[in-house]
Amino acid sequence: RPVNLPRKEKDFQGMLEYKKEDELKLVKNLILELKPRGVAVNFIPGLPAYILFMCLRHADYLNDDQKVRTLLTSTINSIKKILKKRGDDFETVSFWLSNTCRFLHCLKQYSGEEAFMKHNTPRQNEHCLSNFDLAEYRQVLSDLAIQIYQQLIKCMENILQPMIVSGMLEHETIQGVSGVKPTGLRKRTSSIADEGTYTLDSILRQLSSFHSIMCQHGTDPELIKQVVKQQFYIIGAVTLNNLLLRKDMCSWSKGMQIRYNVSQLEEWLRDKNLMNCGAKETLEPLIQAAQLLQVKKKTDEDAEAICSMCNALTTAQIVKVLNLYTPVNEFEERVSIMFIRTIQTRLRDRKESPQLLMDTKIIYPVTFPFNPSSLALESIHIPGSLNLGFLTRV
Amino acid sequence: RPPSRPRVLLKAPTLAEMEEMNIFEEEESP
Repeated sequence: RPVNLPRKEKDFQGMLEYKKEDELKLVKNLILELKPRGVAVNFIPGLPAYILFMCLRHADYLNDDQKVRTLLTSTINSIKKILKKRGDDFETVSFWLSNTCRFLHCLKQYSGEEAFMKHNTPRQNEHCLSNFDLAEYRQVLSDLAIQIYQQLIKCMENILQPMIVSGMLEHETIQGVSGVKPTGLRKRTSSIADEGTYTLDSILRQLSSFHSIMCQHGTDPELIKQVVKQQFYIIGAVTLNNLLLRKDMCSWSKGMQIRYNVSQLEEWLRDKNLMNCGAKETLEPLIQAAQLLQVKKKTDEDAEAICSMCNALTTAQIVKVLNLYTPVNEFEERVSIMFIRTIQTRLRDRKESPQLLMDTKIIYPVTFPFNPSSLALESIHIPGSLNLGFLTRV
Repeated sequence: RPPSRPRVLLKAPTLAEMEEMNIFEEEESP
């Protein structure tokens, strides 16, 4: 009786053979019907991308340009299709963003172009594509990755948006600071039913959840940094815009609360080792608005200090905060019209837009820095649960 | 080591053009 001895890894060449008629089954099982949760938790990050690339390598090895083309088209169209269907699910979008990037990195790492081979092992160099130059397809994949990134940002924004005003402005964690409520102000009724239930802690927990999902999916660290920067921009912009529209948010004690909240966000960045991703800098307008609520606003010296401090705020924003500023106790007073005029005169020569509100829809341009993998393709096993028994390891 | 033979550049359609080649057409039609 023949003994079914498993082949040794060194005997494999890191390719997966498939029949042309199985291509649809491949993208169906691997992309359209895959449940990201199970895959992300149990298997190596980027496994679908590696499997697709190993199939592509086999088509390249056969020198079958039609097979290469149709596999790439089916892959890209399937990813677009799943994102159309589940585009509002952060996990799905994050999963396909990281896999699309990994697929793109593989196309570079194994392209045979020296610039992308610097970190390859000799064995990895043997696995470079041998017949086709897929540079144009890399461009298409990069365009796809940009689309998925924008979808991820929208998805994240939809989840975060309802928490921001409540967690950053309304909810008070510093006990006894505000003391007396500003006189003559009604408590603003909430437009979102459960708005009042969100706290800064809800925001921090949500940020951690986004972060842990992306890490689990093996998202490139450089890409995570860009997502976090965008998250912080949205938090800062939405908070500042609401502050600029609400008198009850423009008091000394709110300034204190905002500064505390910002320090907690910074602490979160430090905890995740993300201090250098540019996220903190996006909060600068909000930080300055909070400081503006707290500094003295009386003398010419105060005016000078404010003008040099608030360089991330527009004149319209500075003047608005000063106009809205509302004392909450007898030790504070309203800002005089004369003082506001002094500020306006001092800032007259600033070249800037008359913009009051920040544009919360801005998305920073994304880049996908090349991130080669040390994983040996020949060592990759295909778990039975993926239902890809029709692929043969070569 | 990269092979000495030059690779053949595969011309790619754009992302939008690719969508036209809907591989799922048959499956989706009633």
